[in-house]
Amino acid sequence: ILGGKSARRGNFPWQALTDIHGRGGGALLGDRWILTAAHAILPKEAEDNVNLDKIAEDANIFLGHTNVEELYKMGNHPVRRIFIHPDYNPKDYYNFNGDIALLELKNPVTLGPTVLPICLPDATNTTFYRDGRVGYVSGFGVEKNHVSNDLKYVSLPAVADEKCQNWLDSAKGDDPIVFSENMFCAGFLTVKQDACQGDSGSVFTVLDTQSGHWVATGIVSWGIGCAQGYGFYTKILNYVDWIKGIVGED
Amino acid sequence: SSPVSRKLFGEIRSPGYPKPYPNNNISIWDIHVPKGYVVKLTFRYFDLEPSESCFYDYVKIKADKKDLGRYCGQLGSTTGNHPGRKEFVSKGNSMHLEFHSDFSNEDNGTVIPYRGFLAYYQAVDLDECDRNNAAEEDERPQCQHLCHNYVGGYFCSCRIGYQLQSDHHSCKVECSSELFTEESGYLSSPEYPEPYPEDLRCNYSIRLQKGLSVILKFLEPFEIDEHQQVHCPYDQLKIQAQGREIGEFCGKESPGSIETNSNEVDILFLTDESGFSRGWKIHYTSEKVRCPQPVPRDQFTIIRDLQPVYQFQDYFTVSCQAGYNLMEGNQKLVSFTAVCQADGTWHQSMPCCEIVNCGSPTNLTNGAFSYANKSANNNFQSVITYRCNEPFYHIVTGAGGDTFTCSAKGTWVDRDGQVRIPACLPVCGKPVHPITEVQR
Repeated sequence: ILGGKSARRGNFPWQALTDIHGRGGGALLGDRWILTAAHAILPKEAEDNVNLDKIAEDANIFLGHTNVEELYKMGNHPVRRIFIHPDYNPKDYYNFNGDIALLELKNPVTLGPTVLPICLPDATNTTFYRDGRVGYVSGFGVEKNHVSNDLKYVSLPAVADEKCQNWLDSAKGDDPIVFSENMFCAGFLTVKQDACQGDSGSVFTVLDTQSGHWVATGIVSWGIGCAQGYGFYTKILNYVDWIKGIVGED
Repeated sequence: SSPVSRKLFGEIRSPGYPKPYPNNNISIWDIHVPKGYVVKLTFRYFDLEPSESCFYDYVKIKADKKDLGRYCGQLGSTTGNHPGRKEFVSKGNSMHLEFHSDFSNEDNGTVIPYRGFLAYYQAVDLDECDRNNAAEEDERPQCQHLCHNYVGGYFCSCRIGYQLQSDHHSCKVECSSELFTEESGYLSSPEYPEPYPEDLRCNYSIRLQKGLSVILKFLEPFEIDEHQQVHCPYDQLKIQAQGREIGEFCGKESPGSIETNSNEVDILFLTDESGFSRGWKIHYTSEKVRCPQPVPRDQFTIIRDLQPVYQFQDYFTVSCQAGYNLMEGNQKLVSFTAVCQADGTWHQSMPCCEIVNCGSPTNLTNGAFSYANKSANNNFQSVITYRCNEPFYHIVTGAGGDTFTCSAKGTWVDRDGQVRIPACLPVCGKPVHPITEVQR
């Protein structure tokens, strides 16, 4: 996270630290599911014969602290199964459509002040993606060229799609980067506040003032550099049915 | 003469029947049936030459050395003596039949074709016990006491206390081993109410099935030789029950009624060589042994259909109020029935009713339960309430809510009787320390 602050324990109790292909983030759903980005599990241009069971076996998931060392001491939560959204294509380097995945933990976690799940958006409330809607994104990713040992967070405004698209058209040069309706962008053009590498999979959350619950509206997905403009997030609202289809009515 | 075989029935026909019988013919039949039967004969057809006093042709019947008549003529003829449907019955077991025909059957020069007769006889049981039936010369002695007829014979028996002698007719006092097995009956001194014989050694044994208790009721008159000062020195009536002496009686004062509380009773009657007392008679009955009234051991025990009296083979069943288990020691019983035994005791003792214990309620993952009542035991009607570890979890219950009660079945159930406990589901998006920005 660039331009952010250190989170205190219990600020983002859903934040997970993932160690699959390097460092990533995720968010706890219920008491046994981790929501994350598909490319944190299947990076772009990874080798072909990927074995999800093997990845699940080797994956390390940590919950319940803001300090990486402490997290390691608390021990990881083994993964039973991995679900990658079928639209995600690891071979298409510039297309992050469907960049969403679910990890099922082998054992449910016991919730408490430092381990709590995040809510999913429900279709009735689409103000979450309105231009300027402020949200928080947290993560253990790069800050000033170093991965952070502590959980950082930054508050960013969501940006209207056409602004995202206009900016992208000017910034992407010849790269055929795809901005789809299953994404949204957030952040600033000039202010140095943004998510960065290592934050992938963490969630962009907003406070639903109606219910008083925090809701995950996006997943850190991609960007051009870090704090060089807007950051791009997977639009969770479009995947809630997929998630519920896997997670069940937990 | 043709002796008839010793069948039990048969036919006798005149010579040549049904063709006219020959002249100058004498035919004789001797019918014998087995002992214990008499002969009964009737004519199915009778057509002989009629004549005054049956002088010409006739049939003569004899039995028991008596003449039973001489018959001739045709049905409805004015002369002669037609037997019609008359039944001829012997007293003994034989009958003699004689047929005579003279030299002609002419009437005014015309031969009349009289066809003779067809007679049918059968052996009929002789009721030897009916005094009127005995033939005079019947040498057989009468039954001294009891006579029992059966088809083809009879036998004698004796009153209780007597034994049939080798002549099969006379009875001699024999009461040394009288056995009574009916559930009620009578027994008395020999010859009662006539004076009893001397030198008796009578033993009457009443043996009923276990579980019955014999009751002796003395009838009037009761009279056994006695002595003013000495207790029953001459004749004694002793009553024992399973080896236990119940009493020794004599004199004129009836012992009345005696409950022996036993299914086995022996009555000894010993007499000396003299005396004219009329003796005694007992009507014994029996009733099922009684068991003590069942009493519950606690106020939760219910005795079904409590009866005022419980007797042998009766039973009672016990259940408990809802919420209590039938217990025999540490053993929980599904049901309980006690049967009254032959010795007047219950075959198993009264159980008790122990309050149902539901055991510790199922733990709620990510939650807990608390007792509504201080005793915090898990007994019947204990109440607990489930809570989740808020604010991290929220409770999801069935329609029956989060309060559970220990049911009579030993399970914790909610208001709707469901056993399924609530669930604690994660509360999402409610950090205990949410981000709060101060500086603006």
